[in-house]
Amino acid sequence: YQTFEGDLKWDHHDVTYRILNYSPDMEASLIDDAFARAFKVWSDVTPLTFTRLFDGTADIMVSFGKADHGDGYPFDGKDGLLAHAFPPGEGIQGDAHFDDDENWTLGKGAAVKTSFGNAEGALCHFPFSFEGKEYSTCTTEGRSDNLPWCATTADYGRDKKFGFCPSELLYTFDGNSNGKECVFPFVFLGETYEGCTTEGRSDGYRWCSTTENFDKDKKYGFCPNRDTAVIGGNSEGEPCQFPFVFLGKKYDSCTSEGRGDGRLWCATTSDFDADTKWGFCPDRGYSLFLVAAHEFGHALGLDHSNIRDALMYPMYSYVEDFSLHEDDVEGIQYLYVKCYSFNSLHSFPLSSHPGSKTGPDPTPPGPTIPTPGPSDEPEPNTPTTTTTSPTTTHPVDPSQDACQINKFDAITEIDGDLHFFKDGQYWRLSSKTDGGLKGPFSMSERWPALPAVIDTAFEDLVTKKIYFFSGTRFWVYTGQSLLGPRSIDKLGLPSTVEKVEGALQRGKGKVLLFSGENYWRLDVKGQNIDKGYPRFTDIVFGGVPNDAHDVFHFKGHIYFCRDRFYWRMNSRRQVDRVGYVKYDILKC
Amino acid sequence: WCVPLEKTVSVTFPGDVLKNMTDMELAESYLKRFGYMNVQHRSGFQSMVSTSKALMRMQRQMGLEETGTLDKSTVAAMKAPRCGVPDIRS
Repeated sequence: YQTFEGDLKWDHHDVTYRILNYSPDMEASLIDDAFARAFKVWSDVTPLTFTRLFDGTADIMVSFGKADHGDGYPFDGKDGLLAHAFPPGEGIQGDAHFDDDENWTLGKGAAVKTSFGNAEGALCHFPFSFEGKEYSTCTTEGRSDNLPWCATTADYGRDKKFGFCPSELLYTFDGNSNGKECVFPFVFLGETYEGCTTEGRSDGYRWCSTTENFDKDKKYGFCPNRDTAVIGGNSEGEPCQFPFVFLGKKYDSCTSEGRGDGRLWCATTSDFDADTKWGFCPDRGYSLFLVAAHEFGHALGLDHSNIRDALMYPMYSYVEDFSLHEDDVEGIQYLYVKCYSFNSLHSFPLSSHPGSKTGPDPTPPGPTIPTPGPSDEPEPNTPTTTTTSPTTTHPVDPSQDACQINKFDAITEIDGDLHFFKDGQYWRLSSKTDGGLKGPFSMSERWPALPAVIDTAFEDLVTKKIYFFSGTRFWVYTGQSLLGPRSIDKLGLPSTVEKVEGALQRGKGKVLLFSGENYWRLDVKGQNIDKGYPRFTDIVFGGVPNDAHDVFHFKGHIYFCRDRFYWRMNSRRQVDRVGYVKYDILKC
Repeated sequence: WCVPLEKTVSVTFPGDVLKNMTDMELAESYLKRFGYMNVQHRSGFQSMVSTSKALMRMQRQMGLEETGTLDKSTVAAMKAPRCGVPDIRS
């Protein structure tokens, strides 16, 4: 998963939303329900609650629009772009827009909710049989009032359950007429109209007057789409006309002839060549629920995932029994579940007694008596024994000055102290005290199996095991016991990786491993790389060098080093400082 | 000798928002729209990466084989319905 730059998120958990308008494709209650279910996807796995507002400004304003709908990011007609949403914030931020040139359904073809009749608003059942004939769309057969209807069970003759399908003869939506039906003919700007029209509007929505004279009464509403209506083209809302003539040839069904994209279309008059009136044929459409759930993910702060099965993957695919992917859950919980927050992940208590692995410090609090001299090392403040370093280590060459080193082999935080490795030696810098830099110490005394030059190291925050990487091999120290060397491909890293140059603990049991311009997420417990990796470092950690040779955590910040310089990134993934390792960190 | 080949006619449909584009035009527009072409540097200056590199980034993001070329599966992915939010932040 990814979050937006700066981890944009709502600063409150009671998020509000408002539905500004409706699509003609589905009845309003179906749209309300789809949105409510889409929000529930996220509230089920977070402390977030979603409250619908009916007026005023909500955090998330939800609307349908076509093409250029006013935010500078136009839609592109049917298919292609389906919707977009803005990350959390004021104004347009947090809002979600749905392209109304799409055919919005529940994912499996027209979702036609009935009105009146005797089915209590049930959905149409397609196909249904009526007087020996099977129908896959609403029909006006059997009626003299021209109202489309459908059966809500498979067999009308047996069950006699039916309702009326959406039509402008039954109701309108939005507008200012409280859903009243169209009145035909009606007068608009002196012209008489016999059906819904897009005249007078730039957004392509079909409307009608709900009195016989719009010019006088100014009462109007938008026309719902019939399930048989074409989508897009230049005849939105009209039914296909079969047969129709196209380039001199007669067609009795929808065709993809004449189009390079293979999409099915039909003419809405009997002669396309003469009238050029057409539209795309109704299809399965896009699940408003699934697309809304994805967009609301953006509105809550999630960016696109590169895991194909994740909801936040950028492409649409229909799934019947939806459940949120663990990647989406991790992403949203990273933003909104406190124990999963970035800061808290890196605020594990730093032991004041490096090496203590036996639980809380059994000694009472109080001043410690420092003992001068290098023989205090490595545990100057504690008389307790350690499992990581039972042998006393000694500085091997006091003349070696860390301040003379421009580029360390590896830098990492172990037991709360920053360790600087270079050619078989290391220095320690306490993160808690201003005790300054200690060392150098011999790597071979404390970790005898390691080669002199290591590329990176990290301490698993859960098990306290320390992982060292050198070239394509790694070693794991648990106290003095050793595992390795093993090949890094045992961790799932590809054979093309020549070395691991940086490591960042990211939550319990997860570590990011950096190499070149890529990074992978290691599941330490499972000893494998998570799905969806590698990712490009500069995409997620914008503004840091692509070729950092050290990446590490220190005091709540992430550091990327190149040469003698570091780029410091805060918990909002903003580079807040660039400086010298030697002067700013080592205090040379 | 030969069966006459049926000529494929491509028609410009009135009101059609999507124009006929070559695959390369489609790719360039896609890579730009979804953030794969522009790279913002630390200085704030933006530069374009090569189409091949942008394609590789896109292929990686979409879980496709990273060929850096406009192969069939990449074109298909570019034509698939999707969210309008860019994949790569600037």
